Amino acid sequence: KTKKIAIYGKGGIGKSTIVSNIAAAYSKDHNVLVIGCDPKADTTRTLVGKRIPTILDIVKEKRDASPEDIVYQGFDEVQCVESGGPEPGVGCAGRGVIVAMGLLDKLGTFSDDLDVIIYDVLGDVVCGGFAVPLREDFADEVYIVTSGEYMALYAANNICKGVKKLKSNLGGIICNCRGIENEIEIVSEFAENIGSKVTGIIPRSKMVQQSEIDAKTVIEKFGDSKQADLYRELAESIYSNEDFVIPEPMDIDKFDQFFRK
Amino acid sequence: KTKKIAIYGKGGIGKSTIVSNIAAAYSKDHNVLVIGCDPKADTTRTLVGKRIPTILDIVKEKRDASPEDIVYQGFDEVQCVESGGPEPGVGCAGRGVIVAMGLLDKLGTFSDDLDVIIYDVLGDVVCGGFAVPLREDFADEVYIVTSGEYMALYAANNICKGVKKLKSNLGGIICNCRGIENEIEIVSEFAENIGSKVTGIIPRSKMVQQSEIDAKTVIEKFGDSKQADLYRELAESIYSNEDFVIPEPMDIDKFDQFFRK
Ligand SMILES: Nc1ncnc2c1ncn2[C@@H]1O[C@H](COP(=O)(O)OP(=O)(O)O)[C@@H](O)[C@H]1O
Ligand SMILES: Nc1ncnc2c1ncn2[C@@H]1O[C@H](COP(=O)(O)OP(=O)(O)O)[C@@H](O)[C@H]1O
Ligand code: SF4
Ligand SMILES: [Mg+2]
Ligand SMILES: [Mg+2]
Repeated sequence: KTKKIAIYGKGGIGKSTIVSNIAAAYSKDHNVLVIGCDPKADTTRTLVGKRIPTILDIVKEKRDASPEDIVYQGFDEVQCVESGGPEPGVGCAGRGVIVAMGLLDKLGTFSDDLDVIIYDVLGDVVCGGFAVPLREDFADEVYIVTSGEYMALYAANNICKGVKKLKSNLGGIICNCRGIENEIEIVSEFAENIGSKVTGIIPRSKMVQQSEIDAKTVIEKFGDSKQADLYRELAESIYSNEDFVIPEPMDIDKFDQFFRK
Repeated sequence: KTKKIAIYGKGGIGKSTIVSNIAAAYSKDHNVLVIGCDPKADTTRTLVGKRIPTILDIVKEKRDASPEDIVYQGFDEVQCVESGGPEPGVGCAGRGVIVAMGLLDKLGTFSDDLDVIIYDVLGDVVCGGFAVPLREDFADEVYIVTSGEYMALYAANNICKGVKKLKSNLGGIICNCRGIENEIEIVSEFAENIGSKVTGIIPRSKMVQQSEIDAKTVIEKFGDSKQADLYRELAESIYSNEDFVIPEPMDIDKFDQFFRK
């Protein structure tokens, strides 16, 4: 049965880096499809080696888009799609995700011979198209990327409210470290507070920037490194995870108290 | 004539800190109204000394909200309002702004004896309620807060697309420094590239955290400091600014090129 995973988190927290690297890890033994659901449309850049056209761009040009138009082959045959976003100020920023989900569904891209589908979803607001992967069973499990910073945890808590509201399944919290003091304790305590756990910890590493400049994943450019092993480890933890919860988000006063101590 | 200013920027970039401090600076000689348009609803916390109820919270409880219910007095008589946001996963995150603008309009809160109205607006997505201050002439001038980081400048460029689309006036770019190498050059070059300028530069300072812990602005807690003077200087630059442009945002390839050099 196809594993359908949604990765949420605050903009800039490291979702695309994590999604592209775990996809590259899975690609060794699995058929993988990565779907970018962030208007930044750059999730798949390090898999394909360049930015690919978004579904929104493509349907503007072509009335009848085919799978070949929208699905690109990346590193180790990972299949790549970008939803895209409309021009700012013109309609809902999540519209790209809505159009993309509809089209992928219609074209039968979600075929059974896929082992893993990973959605990379903007998490600064949980509304409109950005709630679709939670809402419409496009994804069965959610992981939230955070650091130990207030802003990232605030967004994570907010995403939990959306996950709970839409009765989706939280698999765990991924700590993408920013080098904050006591970062892992803070993130672990946060995870515990909302009824979840830390699925994996990814340290800060210059290899991320170095591989990104070459439009590659760490798995591709530094495949023998410790950092690559940690992405493989995270991929494995996600794949074998069987604990899912409906999270218990904190109300704002409890959250502020939690962070201030 | 009332000066109506909207401050936009990526979540966590420092909008609320800047808005509350320039409001405190203006309050000495002007009647000021601050309107939080970020679902985080914490713009006015350092002016009032605590979190105030949001308009969305209040209209849920009271059918006929009066100005006394929604407008709170803060430091030096700055008037404070928070729009709030709906529960994540339930409707548009910008709905709080839409409801708030309608109610403030109906209640005549935008009276002529106000000298300055400042909107603090989430800028990660420029859609729904978050585009309202640009769209409906609630604000006449826009300033964008950024740092030298890719994510912040990407968001700033995105906001410029919204400002241009909605034919709003960009007054300038505010650099809230994060301590990046060559930060001021990067932000200045970005401003120049989009046809604007840097209106002010605010350095990173521990006084921000220290006053925030006391739910105060730097102006209130460290009124004689250099940091307080810089907020006053920024307030003055904004107040006396007469150059406005419709910005020329960069397309994604030009933006990536700009950042990579
Ligand atoms: N573990 C890490 N170590 C160092 N830099 C990182 C790490 N993870 C992400 N980054 C950097 O942070 C920035 C944002 O990451 P990205 O994956 O694009 O975030 P998102 O997709 O959540 O917006 C990128 O410039 C990336 O190079
Ligand atoms: N100039 C500064 N120096 C140090 N910390 C700052 C500065 N400006 C903002 N911060 C900190 O950054 C965080 C985010 O600022 P905030 O004003 O709440 O951002 P926004 O309103 O854009 O989400 C806060 O914790 C604040 O204390
Ligand atoms: S639903 Fe969310 S993404 Fe769509 S217009 Fe509203 S704020 Fe923007
Ligand atoms: Mg991304
Ligand atoms: Mg704020």
